[in-house]
Amino acid sequence: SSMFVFPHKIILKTCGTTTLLLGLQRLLRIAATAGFPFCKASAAKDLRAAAIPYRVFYSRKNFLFPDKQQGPHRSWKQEVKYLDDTFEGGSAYMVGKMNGDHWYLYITSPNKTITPPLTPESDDSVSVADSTASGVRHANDETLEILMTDLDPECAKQFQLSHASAVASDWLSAEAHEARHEAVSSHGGLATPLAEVDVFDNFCDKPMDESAQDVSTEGHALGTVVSESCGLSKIYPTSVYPGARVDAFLFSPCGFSANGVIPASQPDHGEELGPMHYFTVHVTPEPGFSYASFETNVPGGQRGRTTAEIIEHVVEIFRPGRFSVTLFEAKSGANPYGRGNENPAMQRLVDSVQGYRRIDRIVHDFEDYDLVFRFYERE
Amino acid sequence: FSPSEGTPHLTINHDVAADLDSSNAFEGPEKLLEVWFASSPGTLPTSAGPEGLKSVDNDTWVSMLDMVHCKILSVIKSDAVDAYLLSE
Repeated sequence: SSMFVFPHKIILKTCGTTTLLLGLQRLLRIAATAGFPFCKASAAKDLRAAAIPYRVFYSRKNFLFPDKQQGPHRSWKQEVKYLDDTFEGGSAYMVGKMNGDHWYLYITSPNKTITPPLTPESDDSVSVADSTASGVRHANDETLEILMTDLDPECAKQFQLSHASAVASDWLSAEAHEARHEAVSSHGGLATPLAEVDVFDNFCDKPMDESAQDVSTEGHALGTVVSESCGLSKIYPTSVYPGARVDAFLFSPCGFSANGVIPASQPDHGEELGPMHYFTVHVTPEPGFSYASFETNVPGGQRGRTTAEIIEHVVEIFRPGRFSVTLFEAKSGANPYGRGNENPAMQRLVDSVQGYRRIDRIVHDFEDYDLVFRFYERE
Repeated sequence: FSPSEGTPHLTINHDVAADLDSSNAFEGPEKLLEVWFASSPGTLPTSAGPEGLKSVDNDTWVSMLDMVHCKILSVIKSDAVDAYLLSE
């Protein structure tokens, strides 16, 4: 599971039997405490000082074992009811084949009642946002998600502790040590070389060199090894994305999670200044219900890697039997594409992925976002 | 190794990460929740300060994550976003 905290939004992506929505009320109260506008106490709904969101997105793939889920997560219907009881103006959608690998989305409209006074520091950054009928939105807001099932057994094996330990042993041998050093150097340390992993108990925020230790937990160390060996670290290499950093963890006996942060383009590169971007990967490699997800908000094409290249790269790591690609992209104006022109999200997702047959192609045209969903099966 | 100011840096919650066992995890498909409290980092309310949600301390997030059944394994802190790697 992963959580990304930005100044203005939070993204929480949780796996297995986690009860994500049960944390929602607490989240809204935390945001109120942090200074965001909140509604008055409501005994009926227990919304004590709950912050009013600007907008909310909730999505999930259909579950393999819904009976094992807890709280409101046993069905989409219950989740929607929970969200409808909390928010006003939400809309729920199912995307994809109802009798296949479909995907669910709940989305609220932008809350136009939130028109806060701007902080002095923020005035400049408004100029890079674009104003639409729906409110002010930051440019380049897009999210690419690839959900993969039925992973190739050989690829899935990489995310087993026993296999990763063997790889790590090889790496630590005398010959491999040099190769590893070279590989890490060539990637600028993207996946956090083992010698640079520091351990700080209780989240103390010391500079790294004050209490640096050259040992990490086994999970983090092996996560780094797997990131390098499976090719994950090469998706956004620091040679192309300077300052990128990955935090990876290999679970015992199996399973893998990784977060990456990717600094936005620099103004002197002549590109638009944007926020720090992220990507996240989660893998369940067990045969029978193997699954992997990849999600990123790094704009496609930024510094050269196109969305199609990213998809090909990710699919090659896992070689799934089936996968879906979802691109969720903010529209950039009231009539952004011009008459007869296809929207950028659709243009960015090429149809063909080598070795796969496209089964579905679905486009949703929301108020201020486009959603393009494609589903593929191995040929 | 000494990162320059502004460089993302990693913090590991050793107490949780050292003895984690995922034997009982049974499937991967995730739930994704994204809640926006302002339309962009540039439109934060004055009361939230320039840091906004990033000013919330780790212990406060832990209380929320307990309800979700997740624990923090490690964090990459950067100027613009904090990336938390979580259990399960």
